[in-house]
Amino acid sequence: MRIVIANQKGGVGKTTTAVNLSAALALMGDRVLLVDADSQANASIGVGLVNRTPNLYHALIGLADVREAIYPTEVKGMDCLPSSPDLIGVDAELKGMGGWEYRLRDLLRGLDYDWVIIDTPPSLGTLTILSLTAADRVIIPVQAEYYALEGLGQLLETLKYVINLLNPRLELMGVLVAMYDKRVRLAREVYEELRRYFGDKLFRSVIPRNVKLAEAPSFGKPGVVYDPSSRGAIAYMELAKEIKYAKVKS
Amino acid sequence: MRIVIANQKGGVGKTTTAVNLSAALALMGDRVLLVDADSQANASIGVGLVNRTPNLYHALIGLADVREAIYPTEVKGMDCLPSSPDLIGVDAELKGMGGWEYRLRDLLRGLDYDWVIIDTPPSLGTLTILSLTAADRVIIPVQAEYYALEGLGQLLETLKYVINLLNPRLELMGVLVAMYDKRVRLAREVYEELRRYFGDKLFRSVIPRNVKLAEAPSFGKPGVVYDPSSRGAIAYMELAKEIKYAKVKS
Ligand SMILES: Nc1ncnc2c1ncn2[C@@H]1O[C@H](COP(=O)(O)OP(=O)(O)OP(=O)(O)O)[C@@H](O)[C@H]1O
Ligand SMILES: Nc1ncnc2c1ncn2[C@@H]1O[C@H](COP(=O)(O)OP(=O)(O)OP(=O)(O)O)[C@@H](O)[C@H]1O
Ligand SMILES: [Mg+2]
Ligand SMILES: [Mg+2]
Repeated sequence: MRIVIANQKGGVGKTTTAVNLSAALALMGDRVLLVDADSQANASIGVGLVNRTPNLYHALIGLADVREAIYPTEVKGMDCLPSSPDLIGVDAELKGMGGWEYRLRDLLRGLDYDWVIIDTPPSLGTLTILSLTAADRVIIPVQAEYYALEGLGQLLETLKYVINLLNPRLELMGVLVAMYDKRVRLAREVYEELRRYFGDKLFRSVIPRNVKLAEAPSFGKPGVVYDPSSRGAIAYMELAKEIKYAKVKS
Repeated sequence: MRIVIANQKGGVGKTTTAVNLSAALALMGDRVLLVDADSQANASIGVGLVNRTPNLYHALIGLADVREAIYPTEVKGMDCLPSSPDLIGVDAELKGMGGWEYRLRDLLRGLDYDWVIIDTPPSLGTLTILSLTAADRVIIPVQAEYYALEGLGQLLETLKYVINLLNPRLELMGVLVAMYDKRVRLAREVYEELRRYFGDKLFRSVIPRNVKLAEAPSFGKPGVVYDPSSRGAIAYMELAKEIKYAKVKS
């Protein structure tokens, strides 16, 4: 199953979710590929892969076979297809190819993983469209803050557009409340609003604000590996269980 | 003086800085225009202007005169040129015009304000290039977190490119540490690293994490108006003083 983590609102925990969900599923014994489709390359940095070549850029434009651009991480069972700043210019290069929207889908087609988790940049541009077109499910991380609510409408519009025109099998897997601080009244109010709006499409698992998750990237490790007993790590392990056992149903 | 607030890293406080710096300068008696160059339109929402037409989109493509797209806000002396989701498609429409990079600069040319503050999206795309080309100074908000450090290199590269090719007078005014929590060891460590790297280009003013700043947008008011005695509001007033009186020097 291919899952894309998307939200054009910045800093809502997309990368932290992609990295920790991938690692948590691998710790449960599954084979996972983390794809970093953001030129900031934060997910790559978060698993200790800095400026690797070849990377997603080279695979997308055909300079390298995708398998040459996949690297193991320190988590057993978890590989990563990293990105790099080269991706910044990929828009222009891809648009020249016919059917560029399917480029990532086709790259991932022959790979044998239980899960492919794709991190995306904070925009609705080329790399996000590529990723939505390559995926089966979307997870939308949100912060329980006011601006985050406002942006959801635009994102749901974009999902409809991609489902109608590019990828009819794409479905919303769920909305994930991240960086949640239940002591903050605003956060509780926004959480209630999300619950009213999304119902059972809101994951039961909620990721608390937890500094261990922010410290982990500086060691090139996912939080669930850096400090497995932290509240943040436990929450991501819970999310992985919620997703893995929901899969059986669909 | 025209100041652009930019950082492709998402969720670092660009909009909160644009809105509150604008309001703080207006409260000090200056005439300020806040320009919202982000299709998420968070800055417009933050000053109570939701889905106004005409807006920046109409002015950029010539459907309306820029003065028709400028609205007063509830802060005396502060106007806003709002955006809307229409801006999402502006890339394609502008690229057809020769010299599109100067479009925003030319729009702002005849307007009479002491300050023009431009909010940008979390990307290095068309709207950010337009804004950097229209500005005299750049303020870079950063969070004292690990991923924020990593992204600065790319941003400084982009600034060099814009200065060399499009806007030779553009200068870095300073790097602003935002959402700072001094109780968090990681934050203190990253702050020290920023101080070492940027020296006196790091603003003395530091914006603390303060929930009043996150609550204010839901009332359509800047934090400095919503709760002027809050630590967040006071910090933005300090920043405005630091910028206004530095101006005298340059
Ligand atoms: N639950 C959490 N608790 C504390 N800090 C967190 C949490 N989740 C993420 N962070 C930190 O908050 C910042 C933003 O998170 P992250 O980079 O994952 O968001 P993003 O949506 O991927 O951002 P972008 O829009 O730039 O891609 C990072 O510095 C990260 O380490
Ligand atoms: N100093 C602060 N203390 C507490 N919350 C803050 C502070 N500054 C910003 N926020 C909140 O954090 C979130 C991110 O801030 P903001 O939207 O200003 O960042 P941004 O860089 O403009 O994001 P984007 O990259 O999506 O444009 C918002 O919900 C905002 O209300
Ligand atoms: Mg990210
Ligand atoms: Mg913003």
